[in-house]
Amino acid sequence: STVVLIFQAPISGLAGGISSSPEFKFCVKKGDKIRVGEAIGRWGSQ
Amino acid sequence: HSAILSRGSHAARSSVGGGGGGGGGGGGGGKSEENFLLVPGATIATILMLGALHARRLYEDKKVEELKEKGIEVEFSPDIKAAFLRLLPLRTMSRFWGLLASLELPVYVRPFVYKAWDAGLFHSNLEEAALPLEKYASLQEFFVRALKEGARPIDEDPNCLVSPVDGMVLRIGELGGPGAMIEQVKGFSYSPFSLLGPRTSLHKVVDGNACDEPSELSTAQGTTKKSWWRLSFASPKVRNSVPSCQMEGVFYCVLYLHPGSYHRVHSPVDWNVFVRRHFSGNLFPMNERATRTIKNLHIENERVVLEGQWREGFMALAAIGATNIGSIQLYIEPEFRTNRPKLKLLSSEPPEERVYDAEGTGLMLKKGEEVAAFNMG
Repeated sequence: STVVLIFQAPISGLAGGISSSPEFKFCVKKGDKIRVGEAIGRWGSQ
Repeated sequence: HSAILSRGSHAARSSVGGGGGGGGGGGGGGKSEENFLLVPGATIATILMLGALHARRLYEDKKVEELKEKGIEVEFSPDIKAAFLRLLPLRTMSRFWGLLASLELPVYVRPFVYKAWDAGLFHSNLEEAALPLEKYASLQEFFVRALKEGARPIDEDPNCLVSPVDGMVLRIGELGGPGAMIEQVKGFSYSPFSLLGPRTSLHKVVDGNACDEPSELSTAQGTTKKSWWRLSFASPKVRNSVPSCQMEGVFYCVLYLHPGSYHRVHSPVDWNVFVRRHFSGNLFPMNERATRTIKNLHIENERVVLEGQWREGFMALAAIGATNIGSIQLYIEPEFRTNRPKLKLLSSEPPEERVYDAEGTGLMLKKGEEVAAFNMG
């Protein structure tokens, strides 16, 4: 069985003209084993 | 096979001859012995053939592993066996397997069966099971077992999206635009719209990006297509938390669950589910080999799609069944059933759709909350 996730996530942050880096980045790569609750991806805080 | 039969016949004749003076009665005894040897001969031949096929498959899989280690990706190559699978009544087989797996086992046998099944074949951690092994009445019950409290801690970082299942990452990436595809395997891709259904809101997301031009970012206040979509479908809580001028991409992640994996599906983030779609398709196997030999595997198999909105926008989760793991149970909709006998012959019938809470707030799911489970058969 397989699960596919499709989602929107931030790719850049220019809110209020202030540049920030909330870009979404996967923190896993192809072939990795992962368990429920472990992060797939993160985006930075301002 | 012939050699075995020949030896068997020869041995039978010798024994008949050795008996001497048997006349016609002796001849009849030899014939029955020939028949007697025919069955073990055929069985041995079948076992040898299956053994040879299995050995060949192991060899091929090992070759694929070696190629992967070298960084060479295996390409899609349809084969005759994959075509043959289409002729088999896989849904019926899946339900029959489910029936077998749901048979109640004697209490004293249960630990041995489950240990052999999971720990022996698939190397799972049985100590994580929430209940003692004797408490699971059938293999099916054991297969969808809950885990002990705290066995799967949920990452509490509010800026992270967590895995909904235990599995292996098959594909990750970003969808570039309206024509973007998800790669099943090198050489074959499928459209995310085919996966999610023709009425998916992903069309609106991909077509109407509110932040295409940086100059519009600081002034956009709900006048673009994207913000219209968000205001129309998002719950009040979601509406307040969405920044009005943040560029967003559409990403995907494909996760494969091994047969021994924990088979419950959890929510990857806090989100509101608005729609559930059920595609009653085929039930091809979903292993790695099938992925590289059967076209459109992910969009042909029976699947359930949950679609909604989270604080960053669109979110969809598609749970795809397989021959052995044929049915999908939704905890958010207990009466819902999959892997039922198909009355229609056409496999391309439209998905059955249910809108949760027509008032527009949908069903709210918390990050880490149990959403669904894959059942045996």
